[in-house]
Amino acid sequence: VLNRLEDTYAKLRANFQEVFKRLFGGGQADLVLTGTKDLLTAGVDIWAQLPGKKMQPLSLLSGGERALTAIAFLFALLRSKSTYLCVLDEIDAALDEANAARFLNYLEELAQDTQFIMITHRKQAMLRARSLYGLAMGASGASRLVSIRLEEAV
Amino acid sequence: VLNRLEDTYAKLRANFQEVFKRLFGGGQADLVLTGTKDLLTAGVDIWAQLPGKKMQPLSLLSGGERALTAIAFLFALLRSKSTYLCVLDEIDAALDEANAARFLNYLEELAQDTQFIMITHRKQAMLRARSLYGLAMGASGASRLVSIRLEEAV
Amino acid sequence: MYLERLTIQGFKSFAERLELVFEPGISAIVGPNGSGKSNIVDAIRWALGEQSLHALRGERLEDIIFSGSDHRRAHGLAEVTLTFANADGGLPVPYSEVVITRRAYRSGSSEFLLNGVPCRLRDIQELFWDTGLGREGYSFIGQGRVEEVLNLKPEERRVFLEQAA
Amino acid sequence: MYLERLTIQGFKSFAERLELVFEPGISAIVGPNGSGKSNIVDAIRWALGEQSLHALRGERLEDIIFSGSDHRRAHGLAEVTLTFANADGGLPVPYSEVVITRRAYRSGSSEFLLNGVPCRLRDIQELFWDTGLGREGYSFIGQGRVEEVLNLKPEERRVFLEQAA
Ligand SMILES: Nc1ncnc2c1ncn2[C@@H]1O[C@H](COP(=O)(O)OP(=O)(O)OP(=O)(O)O)[C@@H](O)[C@H]1O
Ligand SMILES: Nc1ncnc2c1ncn2[C@@H]1O[C@H](COP(=O)(O)OP(=O)(O)OP(=O)(O)O)[C@@H](O)[C@H]1O
Ligand SMILES: [Mg+2]
Ligand SMILES: [Mg+2]
Repeated sequence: VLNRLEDTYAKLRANFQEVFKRLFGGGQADLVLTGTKDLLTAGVDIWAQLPGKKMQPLSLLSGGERALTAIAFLFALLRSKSTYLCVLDEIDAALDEANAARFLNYLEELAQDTQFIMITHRKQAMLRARSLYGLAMGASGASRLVSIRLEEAV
Repeated sequence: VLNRLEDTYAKLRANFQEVFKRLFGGGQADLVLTGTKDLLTAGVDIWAQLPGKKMQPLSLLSGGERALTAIAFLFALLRSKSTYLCVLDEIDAALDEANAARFLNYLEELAQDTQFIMITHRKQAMLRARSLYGLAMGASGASRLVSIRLEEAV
Repeated sequence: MYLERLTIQGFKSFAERLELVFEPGISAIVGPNGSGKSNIVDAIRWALGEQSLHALRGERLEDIIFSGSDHRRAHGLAEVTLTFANADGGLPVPYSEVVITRRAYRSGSSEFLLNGVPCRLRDIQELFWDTGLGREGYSFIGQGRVEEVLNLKPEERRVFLEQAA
Repeated sequence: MYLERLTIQGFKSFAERLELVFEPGISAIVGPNGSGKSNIVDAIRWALGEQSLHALRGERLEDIIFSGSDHRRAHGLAEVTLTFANADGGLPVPYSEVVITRRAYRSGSSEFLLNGVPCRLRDIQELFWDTGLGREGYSFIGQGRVEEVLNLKPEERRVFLEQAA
């Protein structure tokens, strides 16, 4: 068990370092074991250094930078051990257009192994979906499907 | 003191009922005292019923509906006792375009008595600002001002 | 293994029957505030066996059954059906298509079906244990919750490491 | 009474001096992730006397002084100046313009100025007590925090009622 945990940690750490660089276009990040050196009880800390900047506490990162760092951790988990289905509810909300584009590019790569159902308001996200559904709250108080015109959306 | 608290509660409650209707285009809401009937120790609960729907726990409301309900409470406080300056950091993030429009319309009314500094990504919010500043992170790692073209923004 | 079809009726805001067909890859759901997008996420979790009403943003069982509106009566039954394509055997049953149905009646009773055959909640939960779609996994990121992983204690974050093992 | 001018240098990401001029009514600040918008909010709070580094998203005093980058050296001083128009006497001092300056040195020392005259932190905090800009007020809604008021215990929400009295 301990060997398997060590392999997983090595793989997760390498994936996180790589995904972070892809999503931020640079910089560096790491997953660091805390507390005891015993993997069965150690904690996992996230360190992030943005491109061109010094290492700082995560709390100092902006809202969008924190969201993207969390997404990098999630993507690293999916790279280490993919799940069949992943449902994402507006996780791109805090990202600006440039960060959202890098996020979607990486998501498309992961989508070869995982089915993603994504709730979004973003036009560039809608454009990359194979299936796109629009909802509305009907006047009668019930949800209903509506057809979507992409030029109007967003 | 108790009389003043009672007057404030009556005013805050009336303001909240009115602001909620304006922001949601209907429905009804209330501020309800909980615990003891003694205003000095009672709590304040928020009840919200969306247009056309039944009264439900706040937790069932959508992300955007919860944000707008919280904004209604804030606006009710400002109507009851305005503050000179109010700084809002992306509080419209979860709102769709229709809710954002109603939010901005009401904000403009409050802005006659209160100075608002609003951080936003939304074009319709930028269009209503008397002063508009754009920031960017320079290549040298420092924040700097940039000029903004409103057709490109958003 | 992927989710082919989602059918919802009577669950939360879905007074009318809603059917969505999905393919592998990326699917997107869009719409205004309160239109039911997050309710769809709740429906999928519930049908997979989620038992915590709090995780579904509710307080009582009746919160997940359509409660009525000015123009519609309340429903007595909430039903969600998930249809999975299982050609790769990702689900440990010998069917190329796996259909899960969960029902909840306002009276309090529940029904669970696996390819049309009544089963227990536990059977459905166990079916998905190794797929990463169980309760502890990283398969569902709720609205406004993507940053949560940054705020966990290091020991809590370690749980993800164990799941990825 | 309104904020006329904000001048920031050396505070967080503002290695270069930044000066913003505001008018009554609505002002908007826009820009990409990490450009410094929320840092401006932190600067205003800090200059008004905020003492909790946690409230400014920092851990240590050095977190609010420009820490340097690949192309710039770290700064030794963070300074924020707020200039208020006070024609209506909203601030209880006999000046039509009130200028507040707060400085923090990497050495750990601090300076506070009121219209150019050195003063204590407490003098600045007391100046703003009745304006609603103090710590407990509803004058600052931080990023991602607008929903917080819905999650408070009822007794905690009562505090707002008291402030509005
Ligand atoms: N049992 C129920 N009966 C009727 N309506 C319900 C029920 N449960 C929830 N709703 C309604 O569903 C709506 C919330 O839907 P949902 O959270 O899916 O919105 P959303 O599309 O995700 O919106 P947002 O973009 O704001 O996040 C609320 O308006 C709520 O009143
Ligand atoms: N002491 C410091 N020295 C240098 N840079 C700093 C310092 N403190 C914070 N920063 C930088 O400031 C940036 C965060 O800025 P801020 O939170 O204002 O962004 P923002 O414009 O609000 O972005 P978002 O739209 O994502 O919320 C981070 O990249 C962080 O590295
Ligand atoms: Mg939602
Ligand atoms: Mg910000």
